Amino acid sequence: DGRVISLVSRKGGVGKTTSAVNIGAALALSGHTVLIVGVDPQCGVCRSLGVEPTDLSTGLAEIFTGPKALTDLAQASPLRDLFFVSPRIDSLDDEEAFLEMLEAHADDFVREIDQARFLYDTILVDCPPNLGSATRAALMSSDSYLVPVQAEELCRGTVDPLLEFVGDFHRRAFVGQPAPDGNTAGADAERPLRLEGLFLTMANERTRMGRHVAARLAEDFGEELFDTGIPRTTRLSEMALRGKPAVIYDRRSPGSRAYFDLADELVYRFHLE
Amino acid sequence: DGRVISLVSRKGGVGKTTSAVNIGAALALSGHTVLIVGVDPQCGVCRSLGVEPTDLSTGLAEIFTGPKALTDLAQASPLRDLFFVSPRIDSLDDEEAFLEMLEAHADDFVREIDQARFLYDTILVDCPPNLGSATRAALMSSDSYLVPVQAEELCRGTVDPLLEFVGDFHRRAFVGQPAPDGNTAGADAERPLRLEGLFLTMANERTRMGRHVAARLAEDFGEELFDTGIPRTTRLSEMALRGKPAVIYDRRSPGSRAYFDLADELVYRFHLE
Ligand SMILES: Nc1ncnc2c1ncn2[C@@H]1O[C@H](COP(=O)(O)OP(=O)(O)OP(=O)(O)O)[C@@H](O)[C@H]1O
Ligand SMILES: Nc1ncnc2c1ncn2[C@@H]1O[C@H](COP(=O)(O)OP(=O)(O)OP(=O)(O)O)[C@@H](O)[C@H]1O
Ligand SMILES: [Mg+2]
Ligand SMILES: [Mg+2]
Repeated sequence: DGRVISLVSRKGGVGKTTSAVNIGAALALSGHTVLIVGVDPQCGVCRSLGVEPTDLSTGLAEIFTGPKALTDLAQASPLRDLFFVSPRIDSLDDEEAFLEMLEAHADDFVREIDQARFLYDTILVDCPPNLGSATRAALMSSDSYLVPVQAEELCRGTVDPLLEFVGDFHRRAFVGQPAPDGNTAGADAERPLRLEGLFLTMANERTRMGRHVAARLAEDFGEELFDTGIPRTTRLSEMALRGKPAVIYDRRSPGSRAYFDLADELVYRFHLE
Repeated sequence: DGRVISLVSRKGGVGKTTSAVNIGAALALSGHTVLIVGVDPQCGVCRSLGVEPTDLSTGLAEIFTGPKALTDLAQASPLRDLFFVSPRIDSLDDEEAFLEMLEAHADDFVREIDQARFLYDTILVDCPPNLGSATRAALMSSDSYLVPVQAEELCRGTVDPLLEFVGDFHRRAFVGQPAPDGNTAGADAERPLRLEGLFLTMANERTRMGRHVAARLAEDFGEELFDTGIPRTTRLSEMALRGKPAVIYDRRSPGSRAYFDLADELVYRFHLE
């Protein structure tokens, strides 16, 4: 069965979407079948794959409103083994309805993700920069979560609270909570959620700040910090202009190579468990 | 009376907090008395002023739970005429309680902000990267809102939906809505909300992307785009390490000069109205 990993950070603009798309593409280029599910109402996943949300033929909310399964909504990408699903949000009312459905029917979302595990080796879920209903539904459906940490002080300070809050949320959501039918030992109680690890994004060894943040993270998190960091590169920031993952339009650039290495490290860590 | 301006963007990491603090400091250095109110549960404002949220003696939520007014909660900053108020959030339960109070008692928040207008020339509200209860309470209490636009394609695409969604929200929240006592012409119906303007952040004229985004914004938004853009500089990214606004520790650097110019342009536009 496929694995489900969420990209989570409450700090905005740290590279969640850029990483979900490039890790997904790097895995798809190494023989995995990958589905990227964007639950952020800002639709970053489809925008960075060159598709405006209003041009999508289907949207994620259809799993709640119609007969379609998540796997029916998967859109093709420039890579054969990479697919994506995105919200198709066009108004404030759409967004509010979408977030309310994710809150009220999180278990439907989880069931749909579980069904998709039969078709994909890896499912990556791109979350918005908060711990609201979209991120919660994603965490409930995930085996583990990955935390991109931008190599900036303002971001470093948000990591500890995030890990603590996610832990609190998971304990509350699953363990010991009476299931709707009152049976505390329900199947859900067994859904463990693991920290897959942290990885540095927009890393810059040439600045004092970049070195400071990298050193502090290594000190504070040890093994939990991936060896591979993603450098800040202009090539990576241009991805949304090109509408393709960077690992396709420029495989040999430092940013792309780093994402291939990160994907390899992810797979290596899978085998360690 | 003082003016209230919110820094709003759903895209994360675009410079809302960095701008609120530096515009506030630049205004305080030019003779204005300024209060910065952070409503983002991530407490970016206090972190970038060098204070950990858990070290604060008071927190914003006290306006809901105790006898204190917002102005009693104002903390001193390195500048005589600059004060700030921040949430003091230490757990997931705290965060959820804070956001629920902002939703249920938005009118108390608005009343407190209105009281603070008597003490401060300018009140800047730093919002989280979403349109949830914190940003809504901020918009309801504001005269206008400023939108920082990071000079990146992924951010440019989010500006139009943001302006539309804020417009929808405002129409729903105020105009024509029956006030709780059924009187549709309630005082609230008269709370106009204006777009103060957009301004470019992390601008970089040296890259194709930087030039592309700047050109498209100027084309699409004309007068609404401030003449002053904020360059991407290492100095500005180090602000949280130094715990002071950049305009204090390095007034002459390009980043600080840009924030002084932006504050001047803001004041100039005030007089135009
Ligand atoms: N390694 C990198 N080097 C340079 N630019 C990058 C890098 N990673 C991401 N970016 C750029 O930084 C911006 C933020 O990245 P991205 O949107 O992926 O972050 P995010 O965490 O998904 O943001 P949000 O919190 O809004 O969802 C984007 O404009 C992106 O193009
Ligand atoms: N002009 C700039 N040049 C370089 N770095 C900057 C600039 N403005 C902000 N930064 C850095 O970019 C990161 C994002 O900025 P900031 O946290 O102010 O954005 P934000 O919009 O408030 O983020 P969030 O969405 O998480 O609230 C921070 O680490 C900050 O130090
Ligand atoms: Mg994103
Ligand atoms: Mg912020």
